[in-house]
Amino acid sequence: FQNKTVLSDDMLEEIEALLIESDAGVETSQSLIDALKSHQFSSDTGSGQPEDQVMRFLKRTIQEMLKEDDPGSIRETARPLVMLVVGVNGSGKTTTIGKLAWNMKDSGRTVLVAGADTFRAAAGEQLDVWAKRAGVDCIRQTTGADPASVAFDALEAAVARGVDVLLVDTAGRLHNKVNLMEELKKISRVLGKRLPGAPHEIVLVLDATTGQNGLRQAEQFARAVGVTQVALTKLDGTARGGIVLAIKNTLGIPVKWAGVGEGIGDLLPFDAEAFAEGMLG
Amino acid sequence: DLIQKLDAAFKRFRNAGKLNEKNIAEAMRDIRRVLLEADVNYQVVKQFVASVQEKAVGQEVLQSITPGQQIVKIVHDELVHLLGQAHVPLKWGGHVPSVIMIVGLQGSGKTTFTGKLALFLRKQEHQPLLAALDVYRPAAVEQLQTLGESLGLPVFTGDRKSPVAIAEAAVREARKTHRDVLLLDTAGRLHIDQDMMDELMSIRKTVKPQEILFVADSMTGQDAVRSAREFMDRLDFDGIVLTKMDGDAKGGAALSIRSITGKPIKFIGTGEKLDQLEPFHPDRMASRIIG
Ligand SMILES: Nc1nc2c(ncn2[C@@H]2O[C@H](COP(=O)(O)OP(=O)(O)OP(=O)(O)O)[C@@H](O)[C@H]2O)c(=O)[nH]1
Ligand SMILES: Nc1nc2c(ncn2[C@@H]2O[C@H](COP(=O)(O)OP(=O)(O)OP(=O)(O)O)[C@@H](O)[C@H]2O)c(=O)[nH]1
Ligand SMILES: [Mg+2]
Ligand SMILES: [Mg+2]
Repeated sequence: FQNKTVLSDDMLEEIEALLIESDAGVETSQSLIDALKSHQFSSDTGSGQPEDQVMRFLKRTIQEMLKEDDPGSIRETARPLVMLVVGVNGSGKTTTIGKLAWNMKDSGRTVLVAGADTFRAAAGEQLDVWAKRAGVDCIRQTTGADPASVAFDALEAAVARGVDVLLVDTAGRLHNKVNLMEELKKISRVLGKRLPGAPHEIVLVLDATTGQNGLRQAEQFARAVGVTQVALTKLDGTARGGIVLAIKNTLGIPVKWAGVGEGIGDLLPFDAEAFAEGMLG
Repeated sequence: DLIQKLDAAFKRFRNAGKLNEKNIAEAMRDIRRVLLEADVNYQVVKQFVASVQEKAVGQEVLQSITPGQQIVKIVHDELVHLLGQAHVPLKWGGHVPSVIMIVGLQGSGKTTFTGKLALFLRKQEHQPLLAALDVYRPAAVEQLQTLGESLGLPVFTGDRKSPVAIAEAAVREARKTHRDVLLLDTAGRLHIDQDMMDELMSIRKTVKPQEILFVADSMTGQDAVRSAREFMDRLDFDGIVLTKMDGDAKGGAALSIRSITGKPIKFIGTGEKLDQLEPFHPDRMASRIIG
């Protein structure tokens, strides 16, 4: 069909509203709309209503941008596989670690959890509960201890015990706080000194309700310690987490996990198709 | 920032001849983009730009030698106006204790804010009692207890099972121990979780708080209006708190939540320590959004 007849100004505005309201951001929304405008749609009636074709095209495009061959799989690069979990305050790191520990134990791996958040009130107690629920051990120290030393001790223990995976919880921190980002770099360095290659995965835990600042968070954490994957939490709410499109497009960082609730089983391998559907639905 | 964008835009226009309504329309596109990138809600931006455009086609701008600056001033003033008053006080009202209920989505900063508010009130010669109504999150009660301990203030935990019962018992405890203000820290919850929203309504019905504060993360994007609207419909809260303002998020959610609810922004959180609480300043917020 003629793009002009279907892609009326009204429809384009509706699509733009939909994309922006899912936090895709102005630039990503614009480039999706540009792709839409330059796409050759089929005028054969078998392909369905023009509006449906348009939505299918958008859904496929979004899905392609985020598709991963192996979401939710754990690469067995090393032993122990060290996963450093980072992100801003309140994004869901500690809860996600509980879920990951349970998920991995359930798939037959031995897991150790490190409580390297030695700052926030009751952070250690919170992680302890999750570790117990997941049926794994937790290495931690008292509030005020040096987080890098906790991480180091936990890695020593992980090596000594021959566990498959070490999950390191860190304190929430805003990416514009230089001293806190330096602290995070130190934690990562200390892990790498004890075990070359560690941390093998650096998981940025991102709250799906986050707006455009999410891209900035990803940039800064990537600059500081490198980020290998995103865990997008609170997708059981109404926020659609569209900022991950910009994160993937500009930084190449994939989403591997979706947090969909507060229970231990509420962590799913990221499903690009379901995500695209949720964004446009 | 907005002034640079508009200055550049208007330089182009003036070189092309007299400033007119078409130029203004183009400037509005720049403003729209800045606000959307600052996370102001899509529909709120639409209304905002329409009202600014109306003001911008006035004679002062068209005759001005610095139309960019004129328009920025209109945008800034309109933002300040919409963002509301500075220093709107907490509601009291001769109740003993005065009850303040703290609500919001998961991880927005409620428990930390409860501690901050307790310190703020103590500095004003009040005797706060904190109550831990989050019986769900692991170590949530311990978290509030730790904060209370650091302030030398009592934390009521009740039966650690039923938030409504804990709230009721906390009121009795406050009266018994002569605490004049009771702060209820509640569990984070989704606005679409019917049972949990019902729980809040039940707590409200039971203890009739003088003040309900909706605690929102300042980095929230387009979702801000969805949650604020639902909490507003269910609880008709009295004020808004924006947390993590020490970050670098533009904070457009402030305008979104304010537009949707009409409620005042009473406090901002500016750090993790309990003394990092400040009153809201609409002019500073406006500059931050378009800065
Ligand atoms: N609904 C929902 N809530 C979540 C999800 N993930 C985490 N939460 C909740 O978000 C809140 C914060 O979770 P935490 O695990 O404490 O977050 P954190 O990043 O470790 O927080 P800090 O250590 O303080 O920075 C808790 O109430 C969690 O139950 C999710 O996928 N869905
Ligand atoms: N930088 C900064 N961090 C904050 C601020 N307010 C709270 N936090 C941090 O944000 C995280 C979440 O705070 P909480 O007080 O646990 O949030 P909550 O709303 O009670 O969380 P739930 O009870 O799980 O819903 C913690 O790491 C806090 O230290 C703030 O103004 N600035
Ligand atoms: Mg944590
Ligand atoms: Mg809390």
